Amino acid sequence: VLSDKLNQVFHLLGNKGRLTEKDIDEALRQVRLALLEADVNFKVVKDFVTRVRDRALGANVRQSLAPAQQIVKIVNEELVVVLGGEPGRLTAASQPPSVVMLTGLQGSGKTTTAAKLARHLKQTGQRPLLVAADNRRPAAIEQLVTLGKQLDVPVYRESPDMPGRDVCARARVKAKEMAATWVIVDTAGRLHIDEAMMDELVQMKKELKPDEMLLVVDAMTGQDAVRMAGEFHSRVSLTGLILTKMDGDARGGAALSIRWVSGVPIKFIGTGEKADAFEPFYPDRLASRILG
Amino acid sequence: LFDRPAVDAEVWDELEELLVSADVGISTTEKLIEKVKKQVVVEKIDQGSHVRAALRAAMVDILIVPIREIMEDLSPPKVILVVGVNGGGKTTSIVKLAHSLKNEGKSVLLVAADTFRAAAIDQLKRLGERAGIEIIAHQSGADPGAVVYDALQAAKSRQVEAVIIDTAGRIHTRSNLMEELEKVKRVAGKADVTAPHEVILVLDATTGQNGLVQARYFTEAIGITGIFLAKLDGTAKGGIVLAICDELKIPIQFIGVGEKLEDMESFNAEAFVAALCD
Ligand SMILES: Nc1nc2c(ncn2[C@@H]2O[C@H](COP(=O)(O)OP(=O)(O)OP(=O)(O)O)[C@@H](O)[C@H]2O)c(=O)[nH]1
Ligand SMILES: Nc1nc2c(ncn2[C@@H]2O[C@H](COP(=O)(O)OP(=O)(O)OP(=O)(O)O)[C@@H](O)[C@H]2O)c(=O)[nH]1
Ligand SMILES: [Mg+2]
Ligand SMILES: [Mg+2]
Repeated sequence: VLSDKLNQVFHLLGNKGRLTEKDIDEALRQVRLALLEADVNFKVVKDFVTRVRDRALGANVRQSLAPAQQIVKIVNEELVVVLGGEPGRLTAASQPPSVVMLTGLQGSGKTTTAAKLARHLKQTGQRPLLVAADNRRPAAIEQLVTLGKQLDVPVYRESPDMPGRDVCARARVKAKEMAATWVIVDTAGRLHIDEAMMDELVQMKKELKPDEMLLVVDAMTGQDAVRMAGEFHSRVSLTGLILTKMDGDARGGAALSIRWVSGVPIKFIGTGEKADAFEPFYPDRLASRILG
Repeated sequence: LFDRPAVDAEVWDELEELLVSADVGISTTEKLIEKVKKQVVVEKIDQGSHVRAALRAAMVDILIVPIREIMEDLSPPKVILVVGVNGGGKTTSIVKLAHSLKNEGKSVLLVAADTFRAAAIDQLKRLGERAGIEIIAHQSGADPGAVVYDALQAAKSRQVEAVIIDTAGRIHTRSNLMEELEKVKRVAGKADVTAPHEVILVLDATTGQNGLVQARYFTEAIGITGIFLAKLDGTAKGGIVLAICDELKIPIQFIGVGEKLEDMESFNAEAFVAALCD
């Protein structure tokens, strides 16, 4: 735990009344290690620790009676400031239906999350419609149809011969037909470096003009999170992030990195495989998790 | 990077950034840098390019893990259990592996033992159909152990050469799910006391430091004989396998480089290290 490591550092440095800048840097080394172990991006860690250093020196931690605690407090506060966003709030359209589109790498949890979002909206009195726009992965449509049945939420689907873009083109009409107030679109997993697939995503977005474009990210994602999210953001302007598989023990540093570099807010987290394993995002909780 | 003639402090900083950014992890990175630093002194290395070569050799050293003795004169089927956390690429990788065995002239049977996730059986059946590979499945919600037992009996009676078992994705910290896996392993052992002959952990190449934790837990629960590193066709480098090989000595056997049937390669340490350092 970071506070223990910092206490160890200051203990070894001895009680000499006032710590030097060098002593503070020794403590910051531990902060850096903790963040790297938590999968925070290498460059983000550098900038973040510089920010903490400035505050630590400015706050005169050198004269503090409890320097370890003060540094942990500063790190925690700075993490919360960076992570803070719009927890759990989806931007609705001025006129229904509002549209949410999910995208992300293969296996990140989009299809499962689409169902979770549908359940969440239904619970708040909305009428969601799920749209199966992944015609690539075998049985992806069936997966969403099954989940929709379990929740008693309608799923609009076509045969897998129909490209995702055409499914999206018909989705709004379907929504109006069914008086749906929210449309949640599940898309195929794709690589940010796959030109054809990223093009499809851009086309689908043009077709649907979604109110929310959410990137679904696995909490265990490592250093590549920044590049990946940056690529998606530059192509389709993300409005939010959903961090999945938070029921595991991955520290989730990728979320901090993505937020730091792209500014995209984290909106929800997935905490299990069932449809109710879904929560609004709380920055202070992720902050203490990242700190380990 | 590395083309400067002198070996100065900047070289080590750049090395650290390269490795950490590839998900090697700070601890394994420091270990590798210490090793190369010693070499620089002992061998009086003064060229950046030579430092790079020394680093690559040190990394290959970690990755080349002896594959444990595979008893060759066992009666068929060879039973391969495939496990891993949710969404890592198990189902897709299994069909790739089956396809490759089929191309070697082996008879293969796949077992749909993920009876939990929506459309998991459907997905494996469709992939199997495309690849011309037979799937043994029960209905959704069935006991995974029962499906495995049935499949192994069928494989024995038909003298099938390889059986690959697809299991549900699971978070390694959920002890009830890990116990379910231990039970599946025991059931395989009931059908054939030497089974499973291989237990493959499918790891997503985008995974960060948690990949090492996953490998530890799965090894602890059922023992892992090899790793299939999937999704290496993305931009993530998969460096966490260095930490896994270093600590647990589990060989990386295959890599997944795409979503198609043929997108699988045998792991080559030199090629992997060259791509990582690129
Ligand atoms: N434990 C846990 N598992 C999750 C969570 N979210 C999704 N999963 C599981 O992760 C796996 C992948 O989920 P999918 O919804 O199929 O992922 P996807 O992004 O749609 O995958 P592709 O369509 O292939 O790109 C499944 O086994 C899900 O049950 C979560 O929050 N916690
Ligand atoms: N680009 C790429 N995608 C892959 C690779 N391997 C698997 N995938 C994709 O990753 C997604 C998840 O693959 P699955 O085979 O369903 O993963 P799984 O581990 O069986 O998932 P669960 O059973 O839900 O835990 C699918 O969209 C696959 O097509 C790979 O090597 N490269
Ligand atoms: Mg999906
Ligand atoms: Mg699967």
